[in-house]
Amino acid sequence: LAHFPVLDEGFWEGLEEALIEADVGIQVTQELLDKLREEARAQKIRESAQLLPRLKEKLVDILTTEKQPLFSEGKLGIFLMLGVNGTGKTTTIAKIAHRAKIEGKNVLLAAADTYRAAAIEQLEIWGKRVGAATIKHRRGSDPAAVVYDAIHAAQARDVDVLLIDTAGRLHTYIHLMEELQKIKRVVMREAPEAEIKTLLVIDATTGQNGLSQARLFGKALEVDGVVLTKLDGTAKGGIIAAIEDELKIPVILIGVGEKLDDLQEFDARAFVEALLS
Amino acid sequence: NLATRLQNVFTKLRGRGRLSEQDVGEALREVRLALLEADVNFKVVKDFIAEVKERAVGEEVLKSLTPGQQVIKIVHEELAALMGSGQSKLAFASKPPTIIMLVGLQGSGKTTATAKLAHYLKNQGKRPFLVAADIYRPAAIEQLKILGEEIGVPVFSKVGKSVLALAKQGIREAVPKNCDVVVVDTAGRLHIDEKMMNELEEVKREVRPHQVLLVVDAMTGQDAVNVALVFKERVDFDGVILTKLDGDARGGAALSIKAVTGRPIKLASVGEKLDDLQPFHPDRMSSRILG
Ligand SMILES: Nc1nc2c(ncn2[C@@H]2O[C@H](COP(=O)(O)OP(=O)(O)OP(=O)(O)O)[C@@H](O)[C@H]2O)c(=O)[nH]1
Ligand SMILES: Nc1nc2c(ncn2[C@@H]2O[C@H](COP(=O)(O)OP(=O)(O)OP(=O)(O)O)[C@@H](O)[C@H]2O)c(=O)[nH]1
Ligand SMILES: [Mg+2]
Ligand SMILES: [Mg+2]
Repeated sequence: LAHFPVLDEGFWEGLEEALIEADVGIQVTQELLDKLREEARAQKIRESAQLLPRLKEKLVDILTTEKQPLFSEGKLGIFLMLGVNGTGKTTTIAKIAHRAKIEGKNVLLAAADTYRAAAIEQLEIWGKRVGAATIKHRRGSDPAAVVYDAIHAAQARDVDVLLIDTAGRLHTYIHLMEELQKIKRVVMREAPEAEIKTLLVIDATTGQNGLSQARLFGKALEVDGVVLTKLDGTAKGGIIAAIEDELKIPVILIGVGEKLDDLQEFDARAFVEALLS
Repeated sequence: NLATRLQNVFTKLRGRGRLSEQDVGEALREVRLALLEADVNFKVVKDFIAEVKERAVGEEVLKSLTPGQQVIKIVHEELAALMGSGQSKLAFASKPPTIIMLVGLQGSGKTTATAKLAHYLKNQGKRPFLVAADIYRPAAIEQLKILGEEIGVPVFSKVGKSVLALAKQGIREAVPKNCDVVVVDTAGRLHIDEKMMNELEEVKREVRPHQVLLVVDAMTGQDAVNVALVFKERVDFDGVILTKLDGDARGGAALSIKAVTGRPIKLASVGEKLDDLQPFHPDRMSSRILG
């Protein structure tokens, strides 16, 4: 983008390319560039060096939300993790559990992915590594029943943070979305005193389908936040700009690797700098 | 959908006879939009649109078609040329066992695809053998063993061995079992992870698989090209298994990868069950991408 000091077509095409290649999507890209072009015209801006910071600011505005603390004090915090297959839900649970343990919290895991081969074993191994017990049933059992047991165990054991792992599922499978709704109903009914965070886990390599995911998961259950994983790759994860712009679901955490401490709080400014680098 | 949008473009224009540059320009703006919404790579779209424009401008509109239909016809033909036509088969070794290695980013669907591929080949009369060479992910070996059991295919793994050692031993174990295809599951890895890409290069060099298949998630966005190019350069792959096609992702990554690496998509994964693997149909994919 530094190649175009003059505001010619090449400059605007360069901006469009940078945004689209970051998976921001054509619609949000066009809206942003239309606004920027109008601003340049109205304020008689002649140099590209003046416009790039304005574009970054617009993106930061879309992505900035009021920060909430990750863990609630004095009450049970329940994290319900959902998302399509393979996005990093189980690994993210391990990372959040690790952080909670470091903060001295009592953590419990619920192995409510009762479907996929070795899903329960995978979560249990992570549980042992972070020092958190795992509530589980047999593979093939009703995930809502696992959640029910986990909540009552959490309440009995004075747990601070309960993390619920669910099976990956495509948002287009209505019966699987209904299964999630049932799980959430159980959580709300059995733990009315808890602070419940429903988090949608999205892979940073995802393109425009991420918007469809957020729309349908959001429609089925209220989603409180997004975890954007695999940002340690070369994908920029720009789809969250489209998600936040349309659905106002904030990104609260990012995954930057496969280890327990590869979890960071979302920083809109740092994200936008990386997006347009 | 695109067909309707193109029709709308052309009902506004009155040009018949030959397609004017302006008519084509309008129509191609819609095609470009459709392709970018479908996650086709920006540069691939740019080149594709230029190709179509060159063919379309000045072309005679056939009596049986409207200008919109004419442009769609050209787009479909150019897309088919890019995607490749017909099914791309798996190549088997003249002297068994055929060794197939699955590689790709984290979570793309490799372990499941390894088992699905074994099931698919078993139904074709082959005797597959699986090697669980992901020693990193918790319960990865267990995952493949469970899947292997479900389809009645033996799975080899060995704790405490390096990936290279266990891959080599796994292949040796397949021979006395009279297995003619060995499918090797590997750990998900980033194309920019030097250590992990070096490991993969080393395994490929020593094990010499007859087929390396890159497993790619159909919802991958613009980054698909970066990933495919690096995997091609570092380990080279013979084809792609495109997964999670049972969702509503348009799958533009398929076009991007084929256009940029020349490697075909060989198989499509369309669900989580072990029989959800099918030969890939490029023409169906083109329609899906265009929307
Ligand atoms: N590089 C990288 N890999 C990650 C990250 N988060 C998760 N992974 C990897 O992604 C793969 C899938 O992670 P899982 O936690 O099993 O994903 P999941 O969403 O639970 O998968 P399903 O339960 O099968 O839907 C694993 O190989 C993880 O190590 C991340 O932030 N960066
Ligand atoms: N809906 C659907 N899910 C799929 C498909 N292929 C794989 N999956 C699911 O995607 C998730 C990830 O699959 P895995 O086979 O564990 O992926 P992987 O590439 O081996 O993951 P890593 O080893 O961590 O890199 C699992 O939940 C699978 O069941 C598919 O075609 N459709
Ligand atoms: Mg999981
Ligand atoms: Mg795997």
